[in-house]
Amino acid sequence: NKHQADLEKFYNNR
Amino acid sequence: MFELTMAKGSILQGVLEAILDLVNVANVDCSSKGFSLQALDTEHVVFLSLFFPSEVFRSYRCDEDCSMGIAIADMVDLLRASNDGDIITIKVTDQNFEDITITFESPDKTKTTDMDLQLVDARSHRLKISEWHDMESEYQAIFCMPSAQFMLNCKSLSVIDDDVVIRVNEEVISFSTKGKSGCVNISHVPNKTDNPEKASVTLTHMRGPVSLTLNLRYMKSCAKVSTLFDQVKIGLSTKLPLMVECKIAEKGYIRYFVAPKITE
Repeated sequence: NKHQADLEKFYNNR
Repeated sequence: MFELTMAKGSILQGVLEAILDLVNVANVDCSSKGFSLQALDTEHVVFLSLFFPSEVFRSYRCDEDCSMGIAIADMVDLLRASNDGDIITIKVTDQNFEDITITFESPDKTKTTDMDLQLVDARSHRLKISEWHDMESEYQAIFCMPSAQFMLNCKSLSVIDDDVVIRVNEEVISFSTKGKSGCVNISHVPNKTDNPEKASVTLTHMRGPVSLTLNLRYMKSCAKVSTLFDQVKIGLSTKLPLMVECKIAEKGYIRYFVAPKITE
């Protein structure tokens, strides 16, 4: 069950 | 003043056409060296960053650094109205920083068409990610492949499902998907060299095996742009968005940063 990541959140969560 | 001229059907026009399915509005920063464009797709999955160096145009002039928001879809619509052989000029004057003027001049110079396109606010389309592409060492794997092959892979896989899993290790680079009707796995045995040959798949950088799941809709958009160029470079990391890059002449580039799918 993969969900699409949001680019901004993905970047902020690094 | 900012002014550039190009022939109809030039690489800029091709790129603008190819990014349309993701991008409505873009922020453009101009300097004497060329211009860069950044845009974020409405679903916040893809960030597009490109740099067109001045030398790819017939003529290019930028007296002072400037930034403007451009409605790309409207601009492409206007550019489509040009005829074969036309010379296209795109101009913004300091006196009127509200419009961009686009001019078509017929090859025999007997017909000129002038159009004004209003500039828009595109500040929200900036993302502070410029450091990503300076950090090749942050990607766990980087490989190059012919862009036609990349497009073919994306098309073949999308017959089966919406997602692709890209796996890279020392021995193999694979694109695979599994859907209700079956599965597809495309494997490439990579060359390992710093100077990739145009016709082959080359692993240029490897720090450890990595795999990412990506939505094929966005990958097909990246592939569409890449087919304007011979080769595409793809960087994978579990900590960064996937990077898809094509080089424009010596110093220019077009880069897509694609958020992967994640297990929640």
